[in-house]
Amino acid sequence: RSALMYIQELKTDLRDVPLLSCLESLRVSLNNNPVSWVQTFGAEGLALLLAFLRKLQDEKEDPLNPGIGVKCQHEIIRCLKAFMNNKHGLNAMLTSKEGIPLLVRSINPKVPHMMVDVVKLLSALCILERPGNTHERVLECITEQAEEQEIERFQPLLSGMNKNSITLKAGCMQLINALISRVEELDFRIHLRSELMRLGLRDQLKEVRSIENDELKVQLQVFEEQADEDSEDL
Amino acid sequence: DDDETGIMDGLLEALQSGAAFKRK
Repeated sequence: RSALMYIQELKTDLRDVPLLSCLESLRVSLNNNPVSWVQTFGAEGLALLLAFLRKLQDEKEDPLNPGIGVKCQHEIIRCLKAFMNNKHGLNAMLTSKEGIPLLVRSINPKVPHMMVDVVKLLSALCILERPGNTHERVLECITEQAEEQEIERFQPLLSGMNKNSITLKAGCMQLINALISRVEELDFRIHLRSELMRLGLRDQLKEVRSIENDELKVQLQVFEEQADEDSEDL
Repeated sequence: DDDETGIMDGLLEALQSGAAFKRK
C-alpha cells in the first residue's frame, strides 16, 4: 500500500481489529520503505496517528473486546518510532503541537510493555542536539500532565520503577538520566534528583542495585556518577 | 543528509550503552 492509501484508510472510522491490522502493516511500511515514502506519509499521516492515539487514550475499555485499545495504542507508539527514525519524520514530530504531550500521556505504568517503548522514545527526544531544548519540552509536558492528574510529576516514573519488569525499570532510569543530564544549571539538576529521591527513588535504588541486568546497571551507574560529580561541584 | 535514517536507533543505542551521558 502507498503512503496515501494509509492516509485514506486512517481517515475512515477504523476501530478494534481492523485498526490494529492497519497500524501493524503501517509500522512495517514505515520501517521498510525509503525516506521518501515516510515523507509522503508526512505531517498529515502523523496528525492522523496522533488523533487516533488521543481518541484511544480517552476511550473506556470495550468489555466485549478487552485489551484491543491498548494494543492499538502500543502499535501507534511503534509507528511513531519508525516515523521518527529519519530527519523528516523527526522534524514533523517535533513541529507537531500534540506529539510530545501525547507521548507523555502514554506513560502508563499499568501497561509496562508499552511504557518501556514510550519512556525510551522520550529519552531519545531529550538528548537531541538541537535548538529548542527538547528535554525542557518533555519535562514541561510531564509537569503539565501530572498537574492535570493531580499527582507528583515523577510519580508515573516511580510507579514504573516499582513494577516487576526489569526492562521498564531500566527505561525509567534512562528517561530520568536523559532529563537530568541535559539540564545546564547545576542547581536544577540537584533539585530534580532530590525531588525524585523524596518521592521514593532513594528506596527503589537500594532495591534495584541487587538486580543482575546490564542495561539497568548502566543507567544506575550513570545516575550515581552524575550525582556524585554534581555534589563535588557544589 | 536529508535522507539520513536510523536516527532513533542511534539515539536509543547511545542511551542504552551510556555513551549519550558522557560529559564533554
